Amino acid sequence: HFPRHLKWPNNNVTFRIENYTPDLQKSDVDRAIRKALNIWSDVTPLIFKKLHVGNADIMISFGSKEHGDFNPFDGPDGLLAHAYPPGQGIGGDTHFDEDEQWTKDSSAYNLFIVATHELGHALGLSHSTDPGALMYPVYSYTPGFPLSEDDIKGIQALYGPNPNSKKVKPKPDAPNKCDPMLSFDAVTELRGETIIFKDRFYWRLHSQMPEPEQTLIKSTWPSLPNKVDAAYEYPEKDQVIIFSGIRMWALNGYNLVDGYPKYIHKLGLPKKVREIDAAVHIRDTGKTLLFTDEKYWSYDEAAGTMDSGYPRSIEVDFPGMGDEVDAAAYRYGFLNFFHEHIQYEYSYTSRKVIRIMRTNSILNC
Amino acid sequence: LPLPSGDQDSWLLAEKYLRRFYDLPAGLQGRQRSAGAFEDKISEMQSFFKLKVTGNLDDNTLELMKQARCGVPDVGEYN
Repeated sequence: HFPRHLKWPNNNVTFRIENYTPDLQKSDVDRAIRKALNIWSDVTPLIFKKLHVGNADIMISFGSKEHGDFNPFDGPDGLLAHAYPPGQGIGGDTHFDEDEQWTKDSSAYNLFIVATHELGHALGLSHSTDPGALMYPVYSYTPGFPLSEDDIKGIQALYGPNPNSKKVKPKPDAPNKCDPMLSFDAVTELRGETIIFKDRFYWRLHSQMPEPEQTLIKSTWPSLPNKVDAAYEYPEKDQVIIFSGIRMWALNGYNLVDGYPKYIHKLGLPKKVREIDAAVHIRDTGKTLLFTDEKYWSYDEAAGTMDSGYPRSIEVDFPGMGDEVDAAAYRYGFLNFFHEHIQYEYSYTSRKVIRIMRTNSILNC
Repeated sequence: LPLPSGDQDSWLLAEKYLRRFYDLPAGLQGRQRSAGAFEDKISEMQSFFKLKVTGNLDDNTLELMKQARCGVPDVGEYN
């Protein structure tokens, strides 16, 4: 700890990202910072709220050389970042050296790793002499859960453990993307990327990313459950709707839309429906198709009502597709249906299955 | 005697490092005092990183000083 065991006086800490590095997409920086804060909130009672204007406890910024605090950076390598212990004014503020190459992987300096370390300082941790600790002063890239026992003991000495007795997750056994029997829980588009949910994880696919990136759902969206049944994007509102059991969440990027979660029956589904298997929004028609067991429903987004004449049979309306769906996505006029380890590409215009592939072919397997 | 240029660079790098991370006093001091302070801080850093504590600027110590790291000092108050 720092001298006098500096810490925040209460567990609600605000943060604000003042500017962004050009090395990464804005959403990547948002995600890295959110993931880093979630690592510390997982093991303490701390709650982090993001501000978009005004003064936050932890002001996060990128700058190079002399950047306004008389504590200049030194160009590429060497000093990567620094942060101030909890306190008024500059206390808690966290600065990253813009002269570094910030990355999401191990190719240069991983922003998530450095941010988790620096935010440890912003919460009151000083450096650790334990080379395996995150709070060790020298940078090293380690995949997986970044905190060592030393880090956890240190932060809990200041703030105590997480009251939900949230055990620190052991290194999760992530699903193997090239398992030939792999099936999906849900698939959705998100601002031009494809998000595939499986167990407690999601893969993020982007045309410019050679490899799908796998992350814990809760690392990015802590308010979501560990298991997603279905998901779809409604671009008109820049929202992604997530279904799990009888509840649904609306996400705007990485933030939960106020008023959610809601019950799925708000959409007009009968109470006997207890789970949505798959969901997909058809941009051309403005309809969202909701699949449950062997039937599906059509929801008119603009009117906010369920279309009449539903539910209808999946097998009758989508011939050649089998009678159940795990996940569905719509791209360029094609509906991609995923059921167990098989993926059906269905042409919405010619109304027939035109291609059958393995589910994980979408993951470059 | 003036240090050979290679040593000179290493010495300057070490002085900068120790000033930033181990609170080595800046500015001019008596020759005796500055050498003593320098050696003490080298020993402090070697102890932190679990290196052999010699008080001398040996290769291992210099190597570690060149590694990418956090800008927060390893000792004392940071403000």
